[in-house]
Amino acid sequence: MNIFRLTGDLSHLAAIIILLLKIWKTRSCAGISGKSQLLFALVFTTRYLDLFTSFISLYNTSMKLIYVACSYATVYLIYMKFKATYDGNHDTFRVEFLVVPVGGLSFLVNHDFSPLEILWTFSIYLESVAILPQLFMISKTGEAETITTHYLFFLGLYRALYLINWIWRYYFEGFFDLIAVVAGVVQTILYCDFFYLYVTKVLKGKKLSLPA
Amino acid sequence: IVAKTPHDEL
Repeated sequence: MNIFRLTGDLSHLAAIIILLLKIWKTRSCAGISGKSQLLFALVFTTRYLDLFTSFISLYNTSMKLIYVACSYATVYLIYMKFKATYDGNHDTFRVEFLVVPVGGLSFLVNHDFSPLEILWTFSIYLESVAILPQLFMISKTGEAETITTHYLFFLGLYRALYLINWIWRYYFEGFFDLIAVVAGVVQTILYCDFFYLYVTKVLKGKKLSLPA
Repeated sequence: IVAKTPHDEL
């Protein structure tokens, strides 16, 4: 465990909590893509099945349980409790265009052709693109609430910090996971445009709105 | 070392 990995995990946790609190405090999930949140719940579910088969550390187990619980809570708030505030008309990204190719790819390119490993690979590939419905929604409405941008910032920062973690681990531990690294690079690149807007607009106190 | 199950990252 290095500092980049730890801050990456904490940044991921911060993103998840920010989103939950935003929905809970405002009693509304306006501007949030339920589809992205469903995909994240699927990501955590398929990745953390190893909770049943292997124990790494108390930290590892508790973080996994927290991520899974929070992602299900978020989905519950969007599709059940605050369903009336869910902006389904703008959440029109076709998720099958992500899930089907990602599913196929995880069968073709993986470290080991075993059920758990294929599901882990699926979750890594899916996570890298799971934010697309959310970004698509923002590009469709042309704006995002500031709190939503903080959520996206921490979510993007998490994968960027993981990239530094992987460089660190490569040099100091000889650890290298091509699948995670390639997917992590793709995932981070998807946030670059958003990072630019976040720094040039949101951090200067302006609302994130896109030119018409 | 190449990563494989069990994965130690989150």
